[in-house]
Amino acid sequence: SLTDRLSSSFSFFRGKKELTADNIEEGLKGVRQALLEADVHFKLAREFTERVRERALGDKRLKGVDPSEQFVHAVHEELVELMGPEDARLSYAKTGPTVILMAGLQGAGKTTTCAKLAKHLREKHQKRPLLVAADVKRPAAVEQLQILGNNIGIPVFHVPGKTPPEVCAAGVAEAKATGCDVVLLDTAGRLHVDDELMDEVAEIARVTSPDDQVLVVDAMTGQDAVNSAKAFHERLTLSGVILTKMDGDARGGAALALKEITGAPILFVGTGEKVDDIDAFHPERMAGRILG
Amino acid sequence: FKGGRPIDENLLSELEELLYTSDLGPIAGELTEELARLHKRGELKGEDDVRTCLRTTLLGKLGEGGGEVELTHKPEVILVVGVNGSGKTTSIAKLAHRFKTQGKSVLLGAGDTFRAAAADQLAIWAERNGAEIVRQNKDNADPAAVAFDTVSAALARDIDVVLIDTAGRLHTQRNLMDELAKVRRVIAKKIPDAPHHTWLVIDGTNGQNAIEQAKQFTAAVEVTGLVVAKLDGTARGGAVFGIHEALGLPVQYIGTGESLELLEPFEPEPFVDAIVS
Ligand SMILES: Nc1nc2c(ncn2[C@@H]2O[C@H](COP(=O)(O)OP(=O)(O)OP(=O)(O)O)[C@@H](O)[C@H]2O)c(=O)[nH]1
Ligand SMILES: Nc1nc2c(ncn2[C@@H]2O[C@H](COP(=O)(O)OP(=O)(O)OP(=O)(O)O)[C@@H](O)[C@H]2O)c(=O)[nH]1
Ligand SMILES: [Mg+2]
Ligand SMILES: [Mg+2]
Repeated sequence: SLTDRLSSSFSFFRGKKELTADNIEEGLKGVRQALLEADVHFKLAREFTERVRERALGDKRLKGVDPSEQFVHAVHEELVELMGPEDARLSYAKTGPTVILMAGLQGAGKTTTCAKLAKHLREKHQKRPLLVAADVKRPAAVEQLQILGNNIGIPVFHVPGKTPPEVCAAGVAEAKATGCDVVLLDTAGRLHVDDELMDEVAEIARVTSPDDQVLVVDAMTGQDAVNSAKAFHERLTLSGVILTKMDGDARGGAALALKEITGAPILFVGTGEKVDDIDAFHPERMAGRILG
Repeated sequence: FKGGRPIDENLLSELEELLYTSDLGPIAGELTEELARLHKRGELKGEDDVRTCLRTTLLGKLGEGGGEVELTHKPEVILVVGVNGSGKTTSIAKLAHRFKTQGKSVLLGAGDTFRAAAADQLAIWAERNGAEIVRQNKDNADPAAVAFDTVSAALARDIDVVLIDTAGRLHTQRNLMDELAKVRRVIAKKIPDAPHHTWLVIDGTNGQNAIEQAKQFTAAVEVTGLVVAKLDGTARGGAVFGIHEALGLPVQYIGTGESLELLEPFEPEPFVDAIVS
């Protein structure tokens, strides 16, 4: 844990009455190391460590608190604030169906998450969702969503032979026609450096005017999270992020990049392969996980 | 100034950032410190020296081995494993394509009996490749049974290469890792030294967790090589260095896109150059 890691550097805190610019250096090194090991982006780890420096020194009015505890507390609080907010919500349309665009890199978990989110919205928010299978490229992608939808009794819309923007636009029309109040657009995985596919996802957004543009990200993602977050945010102005495969042991430092670059809240976390494996995002838990 | 820029704090910190952002993890810090040490001892004269030294060191860290697999058994049995969404099924499709182009007969085993449309996905790839496929004949078949049937069919049909797909699983799921170990044991029941290769497909965009994946999968099923997929993006796949340091696993192939021909035998020099240049 961060405390264990810092305990060797705590020897310099011992006997000190308060945190000073000098005695804090070792602690900051330990924090930066912890973040880098957790896949936090190199630049962000440095920026964050600087913020902790300011906060820890600025907080030094806390008398009677052990400096090392005060330091860890400063680190934790700074990260929790960064990770927040807690209880972030999807935006719902004022009139007509709420359109949710799910985008992201290949294999991130979009298709599975669409089904999870649809079930969650029906059970917890009494919505009538429609799933739209707009990945026309990946072999059996449409079938995958159809099977998932079938398993939970949620309709899946697809028109063969149409482009993804056409399928999505038709899906929204279908929702309006059948009284569905949420439309989840499952899109093909794409690289942020593939201009053609980035144009395609921007076109999907243009023809469906989503209420929510969500980036689905694998929690195991490393330093590349900054690059993909930037590119997707530029094309889509993301309104939310879902972090998948959080049931593994990846520390999830990519979450910092997502928050810093897009400012979008982390709405949910994927915690398994089953359709119920979607949970609320808890900033303090994420902070603890990243700090190890 | 001959030899590029002088070696100073800026150059070293620039290189440290380059290595870290390529997902080398703690190795990035170690390498940078080593370069600083060599510089202090006067062994590095300028930026060119530093880059050459870095390149040589990284190549050294990858060691020998890897690249194109040599087919020495009939059938050659290759078991493909890895975490969810890493690129296993697509990599198998590409490998099938490669072996077919080399004039080999290929049989695919649809060992993912869990995920929605997993077997359908592989079946479409089999058809596109002119490869045969063995899939479960009833709902929720045991993946070990499918593996067994696949290897049996390969023997009966005189197949050159067998590629067995498995369901994605996290290395933290004990029961699923046990299931994988069982798949491997069952294959060996049919052909004693099979699977001849067990390849772990790593998502090239993963960070340090790829090292833990490699350790756990190797402990469960004796991984013999890596396939690093999705290196056509901006990720550099630097976790490979940590994996090699911990386990000595060679990289057999890298995936550089979603279509069939986008799989190359691993070559250390371009891989290192992509990081260092
Ligand atoms: N353990 C775990 N597995 C997950 C989670 N979310 C998705 N998966 C698995 O990850 C793999 C990829 O999921 P998909 O939903 O197919 O991913 P995708 O983003 O739609 O993939 P593409 O459409 O190819 O880009 C599947 O094996 C899923 O079962 C999660 O939260 N935990
Ligand atoms: N850009 C790119 N995409 C890839 C590459 N390899 C695989 N993919 C994509 O990654 C996604 C997941 O690939 P799969 O082959 O389904 O991955 P998997 O490991 O079999 O997934 P599960 O069986 O669900 O665990 C698909 O959209 C593939 O097209 C690659 O080298 N480059
Ligand atoms: Mg999908
Ligand atoms: Mg698969």
